Amino acid sequence: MFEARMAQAALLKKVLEAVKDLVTDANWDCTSAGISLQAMDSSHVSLVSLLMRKDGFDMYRCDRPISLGINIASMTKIMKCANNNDAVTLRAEDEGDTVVFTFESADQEKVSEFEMKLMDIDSEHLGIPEREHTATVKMPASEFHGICRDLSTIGETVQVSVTKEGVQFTASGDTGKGTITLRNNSSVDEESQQVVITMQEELSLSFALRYLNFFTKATALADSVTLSMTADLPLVVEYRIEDTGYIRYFLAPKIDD
Amino acid sequence: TPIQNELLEYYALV
Repeated sequence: MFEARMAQAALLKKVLEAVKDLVTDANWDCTSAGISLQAMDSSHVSLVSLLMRKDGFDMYRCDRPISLGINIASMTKIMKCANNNDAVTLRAEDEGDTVVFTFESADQEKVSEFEMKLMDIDSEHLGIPEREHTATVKMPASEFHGICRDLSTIGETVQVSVTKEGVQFTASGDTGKGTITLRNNSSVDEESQQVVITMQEELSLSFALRYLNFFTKATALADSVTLSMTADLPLVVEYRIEDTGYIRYFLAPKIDD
Repeated sequence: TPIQNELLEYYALV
């Protein structure tokens, strides 16, 4: 038996928002530690990795590991039936082929139950080693969102350059060129507004803005985002979900022909 | 134009 209850439907809605443009179907892997999901987009260029540890739930029970194969669009439709303040419980039998969503209103006067059929999904799981990166940039999530949106009006590719001076995002296209530079401002009082750059050596990498724009759908989940970069390796874009998990996106770099 | 690499060039399927 798997059963997990979270106090606010809003959180699960935000998680789905952050996943649905990248992934059609995905296995939600539930263990006694929590829920995780790893899925690549259909072109195998990017990957989303979600972790929601059990301590982020009001109630969590997972008798044995279970993978819930879920069509993200169907789950999104069901979650739209919940109010943001509703409590949500997910429930699945060990050998069952459905997952049940229960929404309870804050005043407990309304209870809705939706049953969704599970899918059999062949998951393509990638082994991604945890590693130190050459450069990391922590910045307000809304700032990163704005930069990706603004540079998309200029070109399809962004060059991210990290130097001692700061981090520079550059896009160029038929109509011209755009450059946005952020400087280290780790002295700003409010942590969520800080730009914190760590760097072992200068580097410059190019990425497709189309995917970065998908990643910024997670902006509502966290105040800050961290970009981790190493030459010739995929970019890691991480949004922390409070203190109980994260959503990480990986994007292979573009390499000059 | 830069070539878009795939993740499979960096990470193995497990």
